Amino acid sequence: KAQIISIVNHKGGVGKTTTVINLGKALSLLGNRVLLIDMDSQGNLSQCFGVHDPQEQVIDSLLDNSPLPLIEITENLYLTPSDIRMAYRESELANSIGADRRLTLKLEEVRDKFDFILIDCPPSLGICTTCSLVASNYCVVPIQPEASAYHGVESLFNRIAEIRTYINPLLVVKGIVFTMVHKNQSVHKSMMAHIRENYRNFHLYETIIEVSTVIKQSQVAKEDLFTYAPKSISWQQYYHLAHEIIAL
Amino acid sequence: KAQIISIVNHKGGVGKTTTVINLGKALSLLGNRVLLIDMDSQGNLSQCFGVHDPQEQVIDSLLDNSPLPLIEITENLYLTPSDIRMAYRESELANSIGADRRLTLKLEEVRDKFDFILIDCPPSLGICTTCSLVASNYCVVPIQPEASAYHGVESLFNRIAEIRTYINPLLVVKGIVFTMVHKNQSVHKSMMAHIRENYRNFHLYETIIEVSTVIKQSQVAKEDLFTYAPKSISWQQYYHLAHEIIAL
Ligand SMILES: Nc1ncnc2c1ncn2[C@@H]1O[C@H](COP(=O)(O)OP(=O)(O)OP(=O)(O)O)[C@@H](O)[C@H]1O
Ligand SMILES: Nc1ncnc2c1ncn2[C@@H]1O[C@H](COP(=O)(O)OP(=O)(O)OP(=O)(O)O)[C@@H](O)[C@H]1O
Ligand SMILES: [Mg+2]
Ligand SMILES: [Mg+2]
Repeated sequence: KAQIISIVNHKGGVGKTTTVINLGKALSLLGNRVLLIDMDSQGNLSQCFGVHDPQEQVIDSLLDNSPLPLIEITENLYLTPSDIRMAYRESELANSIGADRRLTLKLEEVRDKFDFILIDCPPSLGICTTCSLVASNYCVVPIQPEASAYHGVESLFNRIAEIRTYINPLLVVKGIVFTMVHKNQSVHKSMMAHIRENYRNFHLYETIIEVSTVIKQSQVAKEDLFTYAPKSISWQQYYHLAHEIIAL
Repeated sequence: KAQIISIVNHKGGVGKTTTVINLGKALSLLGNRVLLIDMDSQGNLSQCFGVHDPQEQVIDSLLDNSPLPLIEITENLYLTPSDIRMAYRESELANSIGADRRLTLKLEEVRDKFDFILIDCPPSLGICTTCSLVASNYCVVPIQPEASAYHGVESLFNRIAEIRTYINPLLVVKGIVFTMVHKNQSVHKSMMAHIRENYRNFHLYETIIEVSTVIKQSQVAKEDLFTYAPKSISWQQYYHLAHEIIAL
């Protein structure tokens, strides 16, 4: 039965979607059956796999109780898509009966088909992120070590603590991964040191995802890093991260 | 009476807050009285001016009809703050009577005190962004020319068109500004060309805000660019953008 992992951070543009794409690809290459869930009405995850204007998407399934759409990317890698249409039905979801449990129930229906289910969360602490965290065994937090991480990380962990208290006591923060890092930039070095100091109870992955043009290019090409640039340092970093995540 | 301008883009991490801080500072140095409104529950704008855990904030004012809190940053520059507390009352706002008009009414009370009111929008198309756009005469759209801009810009302009159709017919897209750009990166060059091609009806500012470490450092220092590094290229770019915005 699948491990369900939310990739979560309400700060915008810190590499959540990039992490879901490439961690998902790496896990699938290691022989796991992987499902990626696009819980962001921006639909970047879906777009990066070339899926546009999906007729069946996550929000329909959550509201109408229809089966989760599963689009085959490769034999071992599947996608449940979203697009902007989710934004138009999001308040309906927020006001629905048992709103925060709905994703949990839909994922239960498909868990035996997969080894890992990765959920791409939007940059907010609204209903989509809540559903994702409630449905998850684990969450992984990508952090870009800049000014907003200083206080933002605290708010995120408070929300996770609330979800554990009131709805999903089994939710565990599997780890923090530093993303979009320039290893020699003083801001990044001091912020990483600050976070390591203040979040010692949390596991900080050794792998650091560095800033790289190849990542930007792969997404314009609508390909994952392994397909686009298997020899790149960026692919190696995500592949290494996958090993770290499996190991623990 | 103040011109009210939303800095809007539902894509995360494209420099909205950075633009509000530094455009706001530039406008204030040019002799304008400027008010900055933090409509993002992440509260990055407020944090960057050293305002934490504000007892009075925007969400209280919108829900309780109390006066907008105005914190003096400098003689010509004021801030109406937010923090994560807004996230906890956001659904209350969404369900309130006349929700989308509430910011408009609060800003009406202070418009005669200022020449410009800049609104920092969150990375979403939810109630906070809707309130911001309904309250605005203009919006300025920062775009980082990467993969997500390809389709995301369309969704944003559709939402703006809806707001014009149903609630605020006077809302005008003042312009698009390219942000977080590496001028020599092929992805950025081709995406900028693509956007210029497909959005010819819109005004694209000449000023391009380039990637710069100084911007990251200034926010860790909790200072605007003029205070932190007045000789930097980044400050010059935002100062130049301010002139472009005033001129049109
Ligand atoms: N390590 C990296 N180096 C360079 N560019 C990166 C890196 N990681 C992500 N990017 C680029 O930065 C942008 C934001 O990344 P991404 O969309 O993965 O972040 P996100 O957290 O999912 O954003 P959002 O909060 O909007 O969902 C994308 O254009 C992506 O291609
Ligand atoms: N031109 C730039 N060069 C380098 N770093 C930048 C630049 N503009 C912004 N940044 C940094 O990138 C990060 C994201 O910027 P910012 O917070 O302004 O984006 P945003 O659109 O407001 O994000 P959100 O969607 O989360 O509100 C910040 O750490 C900021 O310091
Ligand atoms: Mg994303
Ligand atoms: Mg912001």
